[in-house]
Formats: sequence, C-alpha cells, structure tokens
Amino acid sequence: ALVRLRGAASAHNAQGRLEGHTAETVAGALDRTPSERVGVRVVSTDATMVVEPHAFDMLGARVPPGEMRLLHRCASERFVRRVFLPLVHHVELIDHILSFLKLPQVTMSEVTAVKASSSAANDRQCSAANTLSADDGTWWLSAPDSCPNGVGAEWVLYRLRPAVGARARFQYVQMKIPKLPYGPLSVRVFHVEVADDESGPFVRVGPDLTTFNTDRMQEWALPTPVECACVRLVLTKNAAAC
Amino acid sequence: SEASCIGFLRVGFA
Repeated sequence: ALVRLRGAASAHNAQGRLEGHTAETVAGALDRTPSERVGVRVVSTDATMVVEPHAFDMLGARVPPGEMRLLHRCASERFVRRVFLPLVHHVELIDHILSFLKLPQVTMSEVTAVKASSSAANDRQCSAANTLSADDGTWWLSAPDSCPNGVGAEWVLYRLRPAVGARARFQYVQMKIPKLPYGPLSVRVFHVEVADDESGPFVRVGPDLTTFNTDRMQEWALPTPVECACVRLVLTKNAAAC
Repeated sequence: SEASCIGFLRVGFA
C-alpha cells in the first residue's frame, strides 16, 4: 500500500525531512514489528524504515493519467445516481450531470511550463520548459542573485491542460535534481501553490517539501488530491544554503 | 555570488 509520510517520521532519518514523501509498505518489515507500526520503503531513496501510526497517512490507489474522477469533495458516483434517478428518471441526464462533476487526472504530455520568476538563461540547457524534458542535460535555474545566500522564493508556473482555465486533478509531485557535489544550486526546500488563472490568486497546498541528496526522481504526495488549472512550484532554499 | 540561484532538472505531476 502507498502511504504519505508525515512530519513525525522525520526523526527516523537524519538526511532531511521526510514529511510529504511517498512510501510503500513493506510486507516483511510489517511482520517483524508490533502490529501498530509499519515497515515502509521511501520511494525517493529506497531507504526502508519502521514508522509509527501517527507518522503516515494511507493513500488511495494511483489514478491513471487521463482517467475521469468525481471531484474530491463530491459524494460518490453511486450516491449521486441513487439521489438523482427518482428525480429525473433518465440515466442519460444523470450521466450529463455527472460529467460536470468529473475531472481528468493530469497527463504529463498536456502539461506546459508557462513562465518562471526569472531564468539564468533561456537556451537549450536552461529554461523553464526544460523541466518537462526527460533529458538530464537540461535544467531550469533562476537568475544570478535571485536567491541571495541560497534563500528566496523563485518559482516555475505550469498549466496542466492545453485549454486556458481547464482543470485537472493530481496528488503527486515528482522532482529530479543533480546530486552533490554537482548540484549545490539544487532546490532543497519548496512548496506547491495552485490557481485556476495564471495570474492567480495562488493558494498554497501542503507543507514545505524537502529534497534528498540523490539524483533519482523523488516523489511527494499532497495531503489531498488537488483540482486546478495552474500549479506553481515555489523554491525557497537551495542545497548550498542547507 | 555562486550560491545565489536555485533550480532543478525535471518535474512531474501524477
């Protein structure tokens, strides 16, 4: 099963804060520990550890890209059908009503980088759009002096779907950075903000998230699924500052 | 100074 680690799990690992990182339960570790504690493997690092019940939240099954889901705070589809069928009698009409209550899970091929707070350059190696490329030889870096002593609030803004204002659903953020000593400017602390308009207002979702010193793809879960048109990653501290 | 910018290689949402 997939779990989201909470702040309380951080004490188990001296490398950094585990809050928000996703982990998978490990059957073997589960057997060896008292029933209330759970063995997990952290997705970002492959480290296994045993966590107390208050140090994680259970996550639902991953939703495939593009799959339509009812809004997070909506009643279940079964419930909506049961309530509306005696009122409108037409299944087609209920399907139509339900279509307004559904959003697709984000599909990465539809995501675009709209803009960034600044950029060190805008070329083949360095641009906000490069953060959507699988090529590890490209990156985005904020402008020189944008982050004095490695502390600031630099951001990259993404639109989740091609149509302006169209919303999608997501719960996980994944990020790749170069490992030290190659990545002293890599983000170490960041958070997620969402909006339905590129100009905001942006609403912060979830706590500060911390990267580990690994060049693997790292993964965090937000506290709940998020439904929005735009996502902004706000980077507040680099590896050198930590 | 050298440590005055911040960045990353790649991002994903799921």
